[in-house]
Amino acid sequence: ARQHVFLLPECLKDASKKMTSGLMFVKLVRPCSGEGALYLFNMCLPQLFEIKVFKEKHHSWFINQSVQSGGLLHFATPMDPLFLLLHYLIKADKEGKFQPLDQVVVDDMFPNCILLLKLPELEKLLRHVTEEKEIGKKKYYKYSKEKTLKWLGKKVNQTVAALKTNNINVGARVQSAAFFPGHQISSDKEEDYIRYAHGLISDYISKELSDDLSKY
Amino acid sequence: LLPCEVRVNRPAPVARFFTPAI
Amino acid sequence: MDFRELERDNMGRCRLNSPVPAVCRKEPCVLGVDEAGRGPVLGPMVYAICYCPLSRLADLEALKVADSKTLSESERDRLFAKMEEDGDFVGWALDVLSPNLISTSMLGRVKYNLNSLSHDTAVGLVQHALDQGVKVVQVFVDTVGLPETYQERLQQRFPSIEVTVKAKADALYPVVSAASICAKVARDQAVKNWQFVEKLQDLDTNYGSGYPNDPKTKVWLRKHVEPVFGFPQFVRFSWRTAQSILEKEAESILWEDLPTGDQEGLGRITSYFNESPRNCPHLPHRYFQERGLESATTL
Repeated sequence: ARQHVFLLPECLKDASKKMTSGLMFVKLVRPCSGEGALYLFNMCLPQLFEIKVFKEKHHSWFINQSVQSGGLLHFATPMDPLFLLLHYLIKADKEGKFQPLDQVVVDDMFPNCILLLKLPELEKLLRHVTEEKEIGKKKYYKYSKEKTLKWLGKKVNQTVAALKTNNINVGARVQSAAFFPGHQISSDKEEDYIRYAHGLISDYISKELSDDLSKY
Repeated sequence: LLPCEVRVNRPAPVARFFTPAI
Repeated sequence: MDFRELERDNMGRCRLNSPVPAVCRKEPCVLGVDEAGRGPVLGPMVYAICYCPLSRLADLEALKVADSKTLSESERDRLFAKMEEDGDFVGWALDVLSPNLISTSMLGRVKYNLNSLSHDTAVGLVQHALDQGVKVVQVFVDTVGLPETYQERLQQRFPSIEVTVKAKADALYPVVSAASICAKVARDQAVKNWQFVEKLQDLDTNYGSGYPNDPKTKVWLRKHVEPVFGFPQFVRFSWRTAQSILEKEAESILWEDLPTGDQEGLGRITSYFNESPRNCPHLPHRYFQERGLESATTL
């Protein structure tokens, strides 16, 4: 049987013990490309994680008394579900009207997107990117570009701060594969940080939104 | 994590043949 | 012979030597070099030197260290013990080259073939005797490779010593035959007491002479091949016999090639920027690219 090696946040350790289906791997959309990607749902909280994989040629694993080819290393990192919800809100926006969330977050390519509706504090989250209306105890939402750009602007600033504290080199492209984050190249200008942060965030939003954000 | 690609997934007597050196 | 060091770590090489007889530091000495276990696919190869004063060569001959190839294992052991007893004029030193050292030298990225390894080992042992104060004036060596080049190399390395490299030197010079007995006794003992670093379960030590054409050895090799790890370190992986079994029975393992010109698969960077954006596979942000990370799409 194939085996996989995962680096998971500590908090997930007992998730799989609490509930058999505590941790679920699901295929959901990748907003930047519209294709599918693997995500991890921690059903206990619940919480969404994205899965990145470290892939390099000529690697394999010894796992206990077995060998596993490929040597892939998977990482699960918490991800803001709003990036995925945004993908569906923008898609639904073409109809130009307020809609209940369970009519917006539908996707026959990735039916598990309905798991997003189980996430806590959705209403609070949605306020960052939508206008909402309440009719008879039911909430209706409409994508707001203006609010979204403001929200993404905050994301960029948070990312710039994180890049600085983590000494990420944002200047000229690192030539050697073995880069040394510690060697902070002081010449990195604010502009470089913002451009780099914009680029990173753009991995989680559509091309159009990335261009709008760039102008913004 | 090995610096080579063993192109198979199978049981292997790792403990008998492989002692990780620090 | 005290093989404790070898039994502790049989992955490299280990050097043993007798005490240096006092007379060998005073009188001009003749030294013989020979090896044992050059051919086998199993176990160590042992290089040995044996030396004694020129004035005592007759006594050495009297020990009947005839051509060691004609002697049985027990006769060799008895003769070696005799040399030790009369050790007041005979000295020896050994260099035990483990199968792992032989294999890794021959299979390394920079090839270090068996002849070079042999020559360097012989030179190392002669130097070792000199460093111990033995007054070496003549050296006789059984040839490895072309006698002329070997002779020239050794003569260059030891200009003040008279060097003779000859094929079948162990049949011509008693001091080479004595070295050959030391080497064979040492190799027999090392093989008999081999400590398998692998904790093998159904290990049988019925591997015969270890020579590639020995049927027992062939059966043993086939029985002990492991598809992922190959063989126990007792086996010389660089031997044709071992390699052909691995090619048939073991899994293929790919190592990173030496950096060739243009790394295959990385195409020219411009290939990503052709006109229609759709062709550009969505490259992850450089943060991820620089770390070899990409989004997982399947498990």
